[in-house]
Amino acid sequence: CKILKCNSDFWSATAGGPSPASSDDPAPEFCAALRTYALCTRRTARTCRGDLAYHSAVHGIEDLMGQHNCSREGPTAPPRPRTPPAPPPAAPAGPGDSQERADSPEVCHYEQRSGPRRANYTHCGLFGD
Amino acid sequence: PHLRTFTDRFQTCKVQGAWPLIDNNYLNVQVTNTPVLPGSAATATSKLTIIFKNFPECVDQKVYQAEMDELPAAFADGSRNGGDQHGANSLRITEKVSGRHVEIQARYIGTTIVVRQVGRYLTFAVRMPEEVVRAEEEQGGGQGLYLCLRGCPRSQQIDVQPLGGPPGAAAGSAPAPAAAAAPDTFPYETAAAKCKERLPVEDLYYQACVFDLLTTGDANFTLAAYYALEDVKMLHSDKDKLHLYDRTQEAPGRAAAAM
Repeated sequence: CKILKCNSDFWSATAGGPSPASSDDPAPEFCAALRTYALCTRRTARTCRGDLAYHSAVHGIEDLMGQHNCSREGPTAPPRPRTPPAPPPAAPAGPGDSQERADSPEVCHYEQRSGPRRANYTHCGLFGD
Repeated sequence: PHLRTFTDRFQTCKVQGAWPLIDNNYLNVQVTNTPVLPGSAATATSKLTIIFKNFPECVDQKVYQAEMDELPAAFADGSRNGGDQHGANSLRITEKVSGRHVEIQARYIGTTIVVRQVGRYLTFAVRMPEEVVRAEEEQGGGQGLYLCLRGCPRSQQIDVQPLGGPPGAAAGSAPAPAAAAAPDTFPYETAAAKCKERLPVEDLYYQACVFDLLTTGDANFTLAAYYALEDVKMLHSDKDKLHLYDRTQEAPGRAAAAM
């Protein structure tokens, strides 16, 4: 379930500016971000069934759309800009490498992110002539 | 090449030229196969391109490319990890044997990839969560038409008969379509004996080994089959399914449906 990614994408998209103060004047960018957020949750619906964070997000989007008078149909937010490159490390491990980071966010560990249910793994191979 | 799909189907394919092995939201793997002998239907992998797509907060898009006699231990940009984001080390390349064997860990998608050069040609193996395999389906965009999921199209499959004995014997027959062009191949008994040394279990890996020796006369393919089985032992989650005995030839689509 990738609801945390939907959440973080939404917060990243909306953190730069204030949300609209009144429902009479919906902010197009905020509504677009909300529609993107809704789309993201729909894409994760199957794997997130029963996930509290997922259902909270779905209800939260409904509330926010109502509060800010956002239409369900309309443009979505443009892709999130990439993270600007960090300054080069003092002693890189290799050409172009970043420094070791022991504290990678949970989202970067598939097994931690997928929670207590055990992932099923598959294999594919290609060899010979 | 010989293909073992995500659903444990085993096929020998022509697939000359560039073909997608994997194509989903996170990963794109493309292989290029070239004839092992002029005029032969049998091909082997001469180039491999892997694209790890951008994964926010973890890794930048990274491209890995290997070709015959060039198996780098770094991505195309010279780096060995996922770039500059906070979780960059959730994607890493490790060189196991210089110029011969690399392993790529993509921890953010629970995926391990092994690439080898054995003889002149490349081999590929991957371990991937089913959820990641199905990612394209969840997004509803792609058709999932890639070899690891659907197998080779029927028109690209080589009809390899069970290799139970020498060509023409009642128990089996030589891989005629591909062997016809091979000038200096082994006699069946020699090929079988060479393969038996490395692959004592007469499964499809053993049969693939015999096929390759009969087709090309290149003893390096014995090692390719041997290492392919070693990679299965390391990467496959079901230890009861390491050895396969029944070849799969069926219409594309059924394999994916079985998943």
